[in-house]
Amino acid sequence: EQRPHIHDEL
Amino acid sequence: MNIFRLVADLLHLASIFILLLKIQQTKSCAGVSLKTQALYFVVFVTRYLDLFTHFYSVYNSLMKLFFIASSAYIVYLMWKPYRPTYSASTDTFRAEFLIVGAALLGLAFPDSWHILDILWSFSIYLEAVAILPQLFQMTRTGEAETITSHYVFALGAYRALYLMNWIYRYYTEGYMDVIAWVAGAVQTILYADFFYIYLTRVMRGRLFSLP
Repeated sequence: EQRPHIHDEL
Repeated sequence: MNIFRLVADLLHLASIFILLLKIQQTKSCAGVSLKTQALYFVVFVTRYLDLFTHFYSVYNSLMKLFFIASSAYIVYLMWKPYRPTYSASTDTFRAEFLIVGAALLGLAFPDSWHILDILWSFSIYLEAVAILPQLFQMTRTGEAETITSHYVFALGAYRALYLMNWIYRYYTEGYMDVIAWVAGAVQTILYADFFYIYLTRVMRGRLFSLP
């Protein structure tokens, strides 16, 4: 299953 | 984390406290765009859904919760208790166009086709232009209270530091995020005129007034 990308910035 | 990003985030935090101080001190939200504030609330809610799916750090989670809660609180203050002081007649920028535009961009250029990434992209595009109703209102009235211009300056400085953060991260980690970069650059450019007037007038102790 596709996972959302990681966005570490606010 | 690097110094640019940390200071940027702290300036973002400071901008919100400045705005709350302005409302509390003057007992008025005159000159503050409710549309811009409502757009920021939408930005934070749609971007920070990953609070439920991914843990980064305590700092990250606390900041996200603060941005969502404070933007909701500001919208509430302007909507209810301070409603009589709200300058609705000059807050006339058509914010719905910004929402539709950001939604179309989010669907056309999403970070991925996952629903969270579509919403994240939408929030990035929307944040880039969310200050426009505020800047438009200041242009319409021709001036702003000093504390309101400090608020906008802190927001603009936060964006400018994010650009430096990205340059730093690119060279130190090879970090790339084209969507955030392009939207962030557009967002910072929108402040260019404001920065000029702020630095030449407000810093010299005069009102933010257009020449």
